[in-house]
Amino acid sequence: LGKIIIIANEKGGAGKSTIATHLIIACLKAGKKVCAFDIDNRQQTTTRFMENRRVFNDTHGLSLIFPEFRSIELSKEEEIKARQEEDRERTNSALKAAAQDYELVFVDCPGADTAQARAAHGSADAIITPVNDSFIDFDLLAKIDPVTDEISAPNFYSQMVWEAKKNKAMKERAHLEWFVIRNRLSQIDARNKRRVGEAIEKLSKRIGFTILPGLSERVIFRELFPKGLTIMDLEDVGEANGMSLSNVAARQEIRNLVQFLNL
Amino acid sequence: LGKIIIIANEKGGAGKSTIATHLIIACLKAGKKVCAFDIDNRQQTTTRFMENRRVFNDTHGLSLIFPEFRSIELSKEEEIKARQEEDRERTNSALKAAAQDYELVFVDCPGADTAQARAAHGSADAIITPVNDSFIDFDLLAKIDPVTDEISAPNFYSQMVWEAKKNKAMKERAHLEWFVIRNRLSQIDARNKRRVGEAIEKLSKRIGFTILPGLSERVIFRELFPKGLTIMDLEDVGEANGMSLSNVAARQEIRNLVQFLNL
Ligand SMILES: Nc1ncnc2c1ncn2[C@@H]1O[C@H](COP(=O)(O)OP(=O)(O)OP(=O)(O)O)[C@@H](O)[C@H]1O
Ligand SMILES: Nc1ncnc2c1ncn2[C@@H]1O[C@H](COP(=O)(O)OP(=O)(O)OP(=O)(O)O)[C@@H](O)[C@H]1O
Ligand SMILES: [Mg+2]
Ligand SMILES: [Mg+2]
Repeated sequence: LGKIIIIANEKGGAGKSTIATHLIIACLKAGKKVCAFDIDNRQQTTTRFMENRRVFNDTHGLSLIFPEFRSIELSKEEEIKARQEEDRERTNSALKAAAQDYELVFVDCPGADTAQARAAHGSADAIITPVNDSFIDFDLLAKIDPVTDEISAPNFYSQMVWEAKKNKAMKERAHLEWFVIRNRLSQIDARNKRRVGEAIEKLSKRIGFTILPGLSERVIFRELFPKGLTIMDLEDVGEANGMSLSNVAARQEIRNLVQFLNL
Repeated sequence: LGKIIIIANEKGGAGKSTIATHLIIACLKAGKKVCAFDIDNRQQTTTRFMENRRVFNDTHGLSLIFPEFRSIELSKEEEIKARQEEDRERTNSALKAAAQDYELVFVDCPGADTAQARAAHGSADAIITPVNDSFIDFDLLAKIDPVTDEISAPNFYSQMVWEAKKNKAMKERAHLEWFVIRNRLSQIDARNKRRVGEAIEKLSKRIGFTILPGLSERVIFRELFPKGLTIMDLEDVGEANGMSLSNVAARQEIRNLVQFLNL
């Protein structure tokens, strides 16, 4: 059975779609069979990425690698509870079905609390949560006492993941792996970076997540979106020769991430 | 009557809460009477900022300046249409009431489509939309043809603002001002920055928004969140002497923004 990996964080702009698209392409290039879902039905960033990739590929006569890409139709039920229940069921069956045929099933989640997103948390084997290097982002994971600087209590997104972990343990006797990855790391910021890093380290021990090798703030991670490409594709479009130092470093950060995940 | 200014963008992490808190404090320091609303009921970043500020202020016996801070209680109606209608009405009356007593009413909106957020778009005199320097963020404003690089059509967030502009013109014969501000600008990224800049310039003429002086990616814009402070407060907490060049530049960016808005 394939592994269902969701890229999730209710915090907007943490880097879910960026990390989802980069992981999808990197795993495909490593020879894995990958199915990808975009359950951010409103913004559809990953859907748009795949559309851009298809247009770029066909216009230039390339043979870029593509995942099996699927979305999950939203329920049209009028009554809210019926609608959420139908969204939940459709998400569960779609993800389970994909796991029958694909080694890796990646799910890009919205920066909002939706029935589909909750169902994805329930069906996931692993959750990857990107976080900006900021106490604003950290706040959704845990509250920090403004006086003592100590972690005072887990906050609502941690609680939601804990709930999903507990349910998976009780219903399936299986372990829900939770990974947190620092994203958009600055090269120059020393003090804030250290403080956020320490807070994440402490929290990882306290509420049980694994810290993944982080990604720096790099233009290449966003510049290729209109073409549906990632840094890992550049060799296939003849642009890997004379790659800048920053791009070589970007590619290494993605490789480190994939390696650490041991997919 | 006071001016109702909402900081809004359905795109998550564009910088709404960061810009809202910095504008609120800067305007207070400029002697304005400010009322601030946080209608992101889930994440409550601006609410947390104000709580952190209060604790920091009282713990250190300071006399930091505070806005009148309000939130709008969510409806508890079971049926979805009734709930949205009640949210809409409460938001409208709360904002109108604040505009009776305060020169400036700032509203921090969520990175999601909620009834309160829609009502805020309907009541606003001005909308400030932050955007990361990225075609991922740009995508919510307008779609770009992957082949020609031309703007092909406005996307759903632009359409929502257009709807609000049209309604305001028809019902109140008043002009809804729309501002877009580039946020988290990189110092070093040349090509992507230029491309995104050109796309925003073209779009501003085509769909009618004013471009504000942007904010750079600077640690100081996020580092002071746990204390509920902004760069504009540092002189009041005795930390403005020996400010780094980057901090002096950060303060100037906020001043340019306030000046341009001519509040
Ligand atoms: N490591 C990075 N380096 C440079 N830019 C990045 C990086 N990660 C993300 N970005 C940019 O930051 C913004 C937010 O990223 P992204 O859209 O992937 O986040 P998200 O969590 O999917 O957001 P949402 O909650 O809206 O779905 C985008 O403009 C993206 O291009
Ligand atoms: N100019 C900036 N320089 C440095 N960091 C910034 C800047 N603007 C925003 N950030 C950081 O980027 C992240 C997103 O910013 P913020 O939370 O203000 O966005 P938002 O639009 O309110 O997000 P949401 O949609 O989740 O409400 C935060 O971690 C914040 O600290
Ligand atoms: Mg996304
Ligand atoms: Mg916010």
